[in-house]
Amino acid sequence: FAYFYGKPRWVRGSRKTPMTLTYAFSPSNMIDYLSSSDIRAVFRRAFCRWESVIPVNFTETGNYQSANIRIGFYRGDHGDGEPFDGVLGVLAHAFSPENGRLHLDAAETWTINFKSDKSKVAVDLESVATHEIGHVLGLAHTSVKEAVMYPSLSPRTRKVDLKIDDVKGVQALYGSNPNFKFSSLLALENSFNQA
Amino acid sequence: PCFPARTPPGLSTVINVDAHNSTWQDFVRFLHAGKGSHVSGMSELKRYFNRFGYLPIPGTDFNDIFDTKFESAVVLYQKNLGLPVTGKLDTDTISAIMSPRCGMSDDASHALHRTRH
Repeated sequence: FAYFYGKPRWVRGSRKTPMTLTYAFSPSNMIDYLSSSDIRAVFRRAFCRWESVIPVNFTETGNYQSANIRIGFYRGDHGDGEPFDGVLGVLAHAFSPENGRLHLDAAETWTINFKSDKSKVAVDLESVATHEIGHVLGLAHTSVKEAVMYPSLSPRTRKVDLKIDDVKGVQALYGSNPNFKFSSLLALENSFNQA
Repeated sequence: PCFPARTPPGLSTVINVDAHNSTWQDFVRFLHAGKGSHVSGMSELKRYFNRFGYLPIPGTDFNDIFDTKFESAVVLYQKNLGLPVTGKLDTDTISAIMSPRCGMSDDASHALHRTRH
């Protein structure tokens, strides 16, 4: 795992209570072929994965402007100096702490279900959301291919489960969720490797 | 009676539309290029490497020569992405380059790190 220069992280409230970060979706920059409830459910699951390993709570809010993490789908040059490039190429980007912007390329064929979406260029929204939330929390790209924070993702590929590399990286920034057990993650990875 | 013209099955035309990534698909032509080679358009690949944190911006425009600096960038890219380190644009490397990816730089010091205003 790797961090951004200066190892930035979110700092909120006291260290004794779990930190709460709010997130919201742009009211004007969304895609219309996936329902709002499906997109919200995908991000809820993606946030839950990180929430399960660190003492941070993620709560959705309707107030986009004041949310800590602001999510939107944008096309081409969208004003942050990092224009999107159309189908495939760059899929998404996010800013390091404590900026909170998480942008997805609206030109991609985002999918939540490969069984119903037969497009060759379909990209799994949940995989990319999970990766970008890692950046929002302060993780940079890793060289571990299996990890969520690996920089590339092929179309029609799903990679949503945090690997030991992801977990160790984020826990070094925020500490461990008291309910998280490394042994269960190790067992899961071992069973996957054996299979 | 007149019937609509029908195309015999043997004469039907099948058009295969390649819906794949057009952004970096063209980089396949650099496959097997190595140090010292000069391939037209390699400056685009150098811009890619610059964008993702492997090459600094030169004083002048990027050229089309596979030079020592570019070789070092390829080696660093291969190490960072867990690829076999050859310093050449082999199949694994070109395939990784053409893969869709996150827009954040692989050089953490060049990432989108801005304070919130």
